[in-house]
Amino acid sequence: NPPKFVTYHKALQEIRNSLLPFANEASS
Amino acid sequence: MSIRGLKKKQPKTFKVKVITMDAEMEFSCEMKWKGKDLFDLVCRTLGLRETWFFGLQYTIKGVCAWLKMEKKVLEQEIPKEDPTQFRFLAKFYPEKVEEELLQEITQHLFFLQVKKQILDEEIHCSPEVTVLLASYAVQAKYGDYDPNFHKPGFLIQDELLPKRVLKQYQMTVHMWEEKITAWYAEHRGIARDEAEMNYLKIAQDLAMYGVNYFPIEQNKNHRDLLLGVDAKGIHVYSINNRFSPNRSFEWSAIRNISYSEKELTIKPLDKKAEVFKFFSSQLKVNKLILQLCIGNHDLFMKRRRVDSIEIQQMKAQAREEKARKKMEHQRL
Repeated sequence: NPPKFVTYHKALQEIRNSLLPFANEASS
Repeated sequence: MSIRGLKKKQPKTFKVKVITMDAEMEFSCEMKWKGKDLFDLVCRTLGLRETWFFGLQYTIKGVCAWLKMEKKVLEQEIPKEDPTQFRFLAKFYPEKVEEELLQEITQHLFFLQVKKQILDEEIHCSPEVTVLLASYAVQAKYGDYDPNFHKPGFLIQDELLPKRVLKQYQMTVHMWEEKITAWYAEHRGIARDEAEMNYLKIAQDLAMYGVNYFPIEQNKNHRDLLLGVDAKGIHVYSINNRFSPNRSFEWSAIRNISYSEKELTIKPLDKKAEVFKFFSSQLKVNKLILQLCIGNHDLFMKRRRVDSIEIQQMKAQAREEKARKKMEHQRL
């Protein structure tokens, strides 16, 4: 299911968290 | 009248190519035309009325310059090429996109220009913001998400994220597409112009948005610095930090800006405050800095005055148009 678009900052937080597991070591 | 006679009567012309963010146009210009004549013709062709944000840019000897309005085109130091090429770009940025950009064409040109700056990494943007921006760009391009129509791989040809962001993560093209599509699906019901405006509303909060940077040297200790000119004022940055200025002068707090050769002087309104002097690399760059300062200052003052009749009419038209579109969109 797509994430719920609640507020701008919450959206950014959700995207940040979802990207985190895939971050390269150098950039994490 | 003979053919010869007719030929004689035709004014001599020269060709120019104007490149906008999404089109190329060729014009025949009369030799006597001023910059304004060409600029007005381009704006009329585009149907653009909010002309004050834009200019015709060209590059000469590696330095960007803007065509002067009051001087003849051919008397300016433009590249000797046939046709002469100009880029039609936003030269000045609004302080608040949602209040100042009225026409759809103006919003669209800003959207395309800012999107390119973000993708080209001229404006720094965090990975999470780039994903959200990409989802609005997709909504603007493809309309509402429909899983039956927007099959996996539909975004493969689109440049949606800066290369720096792609390199930061171990994610395949399909994983990125999935991520962007999840957010794209959330924008259902948003029309193209709204999606582009949402994009701009997010982008305008980025630290580097709308800032023109110039390397400068301060005379005191010859430290390398950057001067930033934007809609709000003049900012001084360390060479390695374009995000937060060390010092800022709002337009309303500046009494005078002047230059002689390579030296530029900013005099604050407060006579007790220190006068800020610095050097740029070339006289040409100084002229450009001053041009941007004058233009941004004029717009800053204009925003704080009562709207002209023309702007009032444009705002009313924009409101009507928006309401009409919304109704049509809901009906559909």
